[in-house]
Amino acid sequence: PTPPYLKWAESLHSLLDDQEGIQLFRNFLCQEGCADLLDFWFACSGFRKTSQEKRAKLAKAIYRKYIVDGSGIVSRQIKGATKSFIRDCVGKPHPDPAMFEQAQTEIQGVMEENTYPLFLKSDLYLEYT
Amino acid sequence: IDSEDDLLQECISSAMPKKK
Repeated sequence: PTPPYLKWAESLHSLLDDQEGIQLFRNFLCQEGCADLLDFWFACSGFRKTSQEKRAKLAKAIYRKYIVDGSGIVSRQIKGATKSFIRDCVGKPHPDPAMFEQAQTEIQGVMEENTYPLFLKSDLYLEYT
Repeated sequence: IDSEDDLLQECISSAMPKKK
């Protein structure tokens, strides 16, 4: 069978589907000072599955932690229009479960084009393999 | 604020793959 670390190199999704892969990728992102990208990506996935009674509070928590401060790594990588859309949704009593979808897609794009290829070339990954 | 952080952590963990 293919060892997990070779699977990680197939696609970002293969990497994010494996606990150990996530751990190593997160360590790499911590070194680079951008672990928030990964945490935000998982927060968006979790948000969709969150029960309705927790959703409004969680939307505020995600917004405050990653988006409201324009100098944060996540906020800097999300388009202005997407941030405005999220700001409008956050104020609603029953936020749409898909309200972070566009932002998640944008952050995934950053990881696919930037941090994920760098990870595969990093000492951390190469030493692991 | 603490409970908001807890909620966020719980949300992130819920989205991670389970042990295989």
